[in-house]
Amino acid sequence: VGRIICISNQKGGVGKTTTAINLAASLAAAERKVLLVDMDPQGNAGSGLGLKRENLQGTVYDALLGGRPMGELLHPTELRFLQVVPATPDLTGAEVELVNQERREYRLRDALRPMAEQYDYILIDCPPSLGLLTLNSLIAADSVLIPLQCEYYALEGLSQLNHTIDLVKQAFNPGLKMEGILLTMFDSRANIANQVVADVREYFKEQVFTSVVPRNVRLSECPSFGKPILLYDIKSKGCESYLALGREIMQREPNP
Amino acid sequence: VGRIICISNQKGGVGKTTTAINLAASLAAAERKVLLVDMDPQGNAGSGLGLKRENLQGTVYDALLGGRPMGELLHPTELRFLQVVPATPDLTGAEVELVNQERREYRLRDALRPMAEQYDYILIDCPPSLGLLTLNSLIAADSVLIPLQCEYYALEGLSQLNHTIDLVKQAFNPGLKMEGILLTMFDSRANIANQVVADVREYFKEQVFTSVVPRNVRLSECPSFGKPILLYDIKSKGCESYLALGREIMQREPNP
Ligand SMILES: Nc1ncnc2c1ncn2[C@@H]1O[C@H](COP(=O)(O)OP(=O)(O)OP(=O)(O)O)[C@@H](O)[C@H]1O
Ligand SMILES: Nc1ncnc2c1ncn2[C@@H]1O[C@H](COP(=O)(O)OP(=O)(O)OP(=O)(O)O)[C@@H](O)[C@H]1O
Ligand SMILES: [Mg+2]
Ligand SMILES: [Mg+2]
Repeated sequence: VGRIICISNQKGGVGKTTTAINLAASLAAAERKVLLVDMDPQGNAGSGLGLKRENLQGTVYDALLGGRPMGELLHPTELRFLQVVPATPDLTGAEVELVNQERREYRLRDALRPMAEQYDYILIDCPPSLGLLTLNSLIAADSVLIPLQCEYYALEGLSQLNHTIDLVKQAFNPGLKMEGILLTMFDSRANIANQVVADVREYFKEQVFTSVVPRNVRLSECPSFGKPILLYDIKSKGCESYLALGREIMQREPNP
Repeated sequence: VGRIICISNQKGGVGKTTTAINLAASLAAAERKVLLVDMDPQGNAGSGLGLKRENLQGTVYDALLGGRPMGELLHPTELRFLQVVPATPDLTGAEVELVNQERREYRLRDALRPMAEQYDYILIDCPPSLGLLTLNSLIAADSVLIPLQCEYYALEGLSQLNHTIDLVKQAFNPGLKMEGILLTMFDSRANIANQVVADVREYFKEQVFTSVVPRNVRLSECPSFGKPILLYDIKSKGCESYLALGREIMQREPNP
């Protein structure tokens, strides 16, 4: 049965979507069956994989509030083993529309339940907030992967995110585990980056992935071509780091 | 009467807080009376100016939902002419709590009305979303300043932001103007950055500020010291660009 991993951090611009897309692609390249669900109204996970808004057959909004089964909302990508359920800006409205709905926190969990059998991994890309869309994602997930930019504000927000995860575990999803903290946009020349890495490894120890994603301009170029890094520049440092992350995660499979 | 400028972009990590803090500091250094209001539950605008959560006398949540006047929530900074109304994570709850409240979209506008007389500029730092907190900020504002990271996803999100601004103008705040688009984190060595700059200047023409903020490590270091860039490294390129932005904005005063 597929593992559901939620990629979340309320701090903006820390590499959530870049991690969601490129981890999904690395796993799919290793022939794992992967579904990527975009829970961010910005819809970057879809466009970063080449989906065009005008060609969409449906979005995650339709599953959360429109009563459509997730199985009808799947979109293919250039990778055979990777499918996407995209998001569009109307998902912003869902935050307000869900407030007075039954089981408002469990909508995504209920919608994904029938899908878990068909995939090895389901990844969820979250928006930069701790509202109902992120709450739904944390409740649907088996584990949380936290991309952490090597900067001061990102580190400052980590305790709040951990606090929210604890609340979700107590109130809604006792089985929620920590997949790990991924250090992103690491620039070894910057003092602040080295300081953040040292602090995070000391405090969170083995919860921090061995793989570190360097700041790498190729990672910021590939979305404009609608391709994951391994289809854009497989020799880049950015690609190497996400393939290494994929291996680290696959190592955790019952019979790797 | 003070001008209220809302600093907004739903894309995360584009430099909203960095712009809010350093523009506020540049204006205050030119002896303009400035109030910075943090509408982001992350609370980075306060901590980036040295405020500690345990010493806060009150937050913007108290004005939106607690019925306290803004005048009681002011915190001094190291700059004589700059005061801050900080935010804390409980503001996340406001997005849900406001949904069923009277005049839910006008709460900030009503709270700021008595303050406008006392300041030359009121700046509002927004969270990375288009929910009720950003809506409140756009409705309270005279104009919107859009920080735009020179990257693909940031450019992709601009049309959605402009669409939202138009909706706000039609339904809530007809006087809302565009203060301008500020290009941030510009790295002249990156093709993607030069491409974005060319596209934005061609399409938005004079709506784009002349000042461009370069990627500058000193800007990511100063928040860890709780100082704006002009009190941390006044000779840095980052500081120069925000002083230039301040001059561009002051040029627009009735009798500059
Ligand atoms: N390691 C990296 N090196 C260089 N650029 C990167 C890297 N990772 C991400 N980027 C770029 O930085 C920007 C922010 O990354 P991304 O959009 O993935 O973050 P996010 O956390 O999903 O943002 P949001 O909070 O808006 O959802 C994007 O333009 C992306 O292309
Ligand atoms: N010009 C710059 N050069 C280098 N680093 C920068 C620059 N501007 C901002 N930063 C750093 O980049 C990160 C993102 O900036 P900032 O937090 O201001 O963005 P934001 O839009 O407010 O993010 P959020 O969407 O989470 O509110 C911060 O760590 C900040 O210190
Ligand atoms: Mg994202
Ligand atoms: Mg911010």
